[in-house]
Amino acid sequence: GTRIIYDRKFLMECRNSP
Amino acid sequence: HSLENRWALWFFKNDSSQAWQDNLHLIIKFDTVEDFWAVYGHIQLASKLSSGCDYALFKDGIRPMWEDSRNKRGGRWLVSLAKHQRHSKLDRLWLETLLCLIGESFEEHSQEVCGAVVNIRTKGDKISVWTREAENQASVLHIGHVYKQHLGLSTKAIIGYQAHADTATKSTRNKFVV
Repeated sequence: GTRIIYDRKFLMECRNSP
Repeated sequence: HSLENRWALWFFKNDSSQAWQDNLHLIIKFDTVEDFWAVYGHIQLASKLSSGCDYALFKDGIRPMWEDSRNKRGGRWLVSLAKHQRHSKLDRLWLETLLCLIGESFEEHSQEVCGAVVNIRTKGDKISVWTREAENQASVLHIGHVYKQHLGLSTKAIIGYQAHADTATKSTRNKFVV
């Protein structure tokens, strides 16, 4: 099946989003 | 944003009057990116913990100890820090480690990952990524190469992989290095 992969950039953007 | 896995964050506080397992506490489980950041924002940075404390992030259902059936044949990629690196590097390297885990940075080899541990120790802190099968050389090496790259370690730096079975018998032999 497909694996949910998030790169560092995306994860860091989620930290900063309101 | 759902994560591929549900993760459990554990905290260990050294208290020699109690058995080792009684000092290990499950803090919380999470399975979304947003909940990860909420948890991360509410706990102390690793560099602020007292010596003898650990954080561990493991897949739900795997206890952060060698004895767990999903760890006992495995081992760990170990990053040992010098004393002075607690303030300059520890928190960044631990966060990069957490992001590698929850983001599944090791692609199909991520299924070999059990979790990661940061040990806060006077003699030098340690960060390790635990995998489930020390004999799965291709996966272990892939994880080691990618992990080293994500930490931004110099190509000259060497990190070693130790089988838990060897560590348990006090051997510090590296089974692999990258």
